[in-house]
Amino acid sequence: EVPPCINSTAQMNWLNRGDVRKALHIPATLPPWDLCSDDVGEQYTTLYSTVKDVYLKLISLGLRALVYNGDTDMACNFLGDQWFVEDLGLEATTKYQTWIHDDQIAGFYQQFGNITFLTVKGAGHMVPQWAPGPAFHMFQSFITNGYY
Amino acid sequence: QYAPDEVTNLPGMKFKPNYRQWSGYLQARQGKFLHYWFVTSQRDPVKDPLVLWLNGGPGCSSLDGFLSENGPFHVNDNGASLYENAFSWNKIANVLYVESPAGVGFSYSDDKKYATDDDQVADDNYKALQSFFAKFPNFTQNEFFIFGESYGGIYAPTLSLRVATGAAKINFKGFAVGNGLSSFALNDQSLIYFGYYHGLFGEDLWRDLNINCCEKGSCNFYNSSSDACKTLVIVAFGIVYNSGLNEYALYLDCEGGRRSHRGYERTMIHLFKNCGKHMHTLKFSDGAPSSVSLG
Repeated sequence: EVPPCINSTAQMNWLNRGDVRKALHIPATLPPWDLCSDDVGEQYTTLYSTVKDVYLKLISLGLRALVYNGDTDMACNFLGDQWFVEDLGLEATTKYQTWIHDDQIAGFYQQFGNITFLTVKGAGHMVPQWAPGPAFHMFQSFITNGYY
Repeated sequence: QYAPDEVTNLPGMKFKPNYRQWSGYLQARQGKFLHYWFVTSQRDPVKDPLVLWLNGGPGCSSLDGFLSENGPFHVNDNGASLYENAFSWNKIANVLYVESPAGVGFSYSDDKKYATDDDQVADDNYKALQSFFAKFPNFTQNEFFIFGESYGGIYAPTLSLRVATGAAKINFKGFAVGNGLSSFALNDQSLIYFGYYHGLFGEDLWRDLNINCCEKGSCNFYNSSSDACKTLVIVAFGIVYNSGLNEYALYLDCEGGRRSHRGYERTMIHLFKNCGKHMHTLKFSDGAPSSVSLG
């Protein structure tokens, strides 16, 4: 069983081939691969209703952070994450502005010191899947600490 | 590098990769083994950063990230052959995918007990990371980043805190969260505005939500004490999550239909938890209570 609206049949079929499992060094005794585990999902206990304090500790240690959202997702919508970053109470170091990819507006971003909030226009929950070009651009900018 | 885990050929791969890859197991807590799949950078493995990618769920596999999102190759619809991903993130970085926690994908626990929580997952991920660097000691020099998606909005920062404050020598630079669950309250609260902005709610429902959930200019759609508000929020969320829309991408078709995954439902029900105890008596899939008409 998978999350709604996701078709992972192809991956499942490939990963559950005996020769693929052998090539990936997966013990034959293990059950078939599935996108999500009901066992884990059903018995999972959430402890953090918010990770605000964790973020504040990490930012205070001088780490760099990026919070990005495909802006058509409703499971974790961009507005909630934008409000989360704003609620950290850090001073904005840029205005809320567009970022460009391939001469098109790819979304919006704003920086608050070491943390950047960025949207990827028209992308859903899995940004690298549904907006691979802008996702790669964003990824490169973040890991090189470059401009968006 | 840890030779026994190296993957030198893969069924269905007709192209010759210009990077190396390893697949095997990392040691988490005693008796728990997390499957990892590691691909080096197509550019400069020695100098390029090392990136850990974690999908969320909770309980979903990071191989979805590899094979559907940012990995070097994806699976064709025939489920048998592979094609190269032109936008793979390993074009500029060494990328490590870990299926976490134990029980997810090919990760397992000797005792087959899979109950866990946020902190245990973070501890296990940290141990697994140390196990990775024990297998690939050369990569302790590389700049290191942690990426989490969805429920990875909990995984990534909690693991990052252990990496940033732990004893292991890791050249940790930062973390990123994609469409992450950072705050249940803000995720709920914002979804009402998101849904209204995209025209998913009619004027009646929007007016009733404002009347019953807002006062003095501020609204609480997350944990209102008003039963009327809670009922209306259920209706609104029912439209978002249960009316056939693709909640992962509003403007895309709902691939694969509405099959549901209990873990996902539990997370979504958790999102509803603000609707008070009686919500837990409502089966999510029952949608809106009959007493409320959909405009």
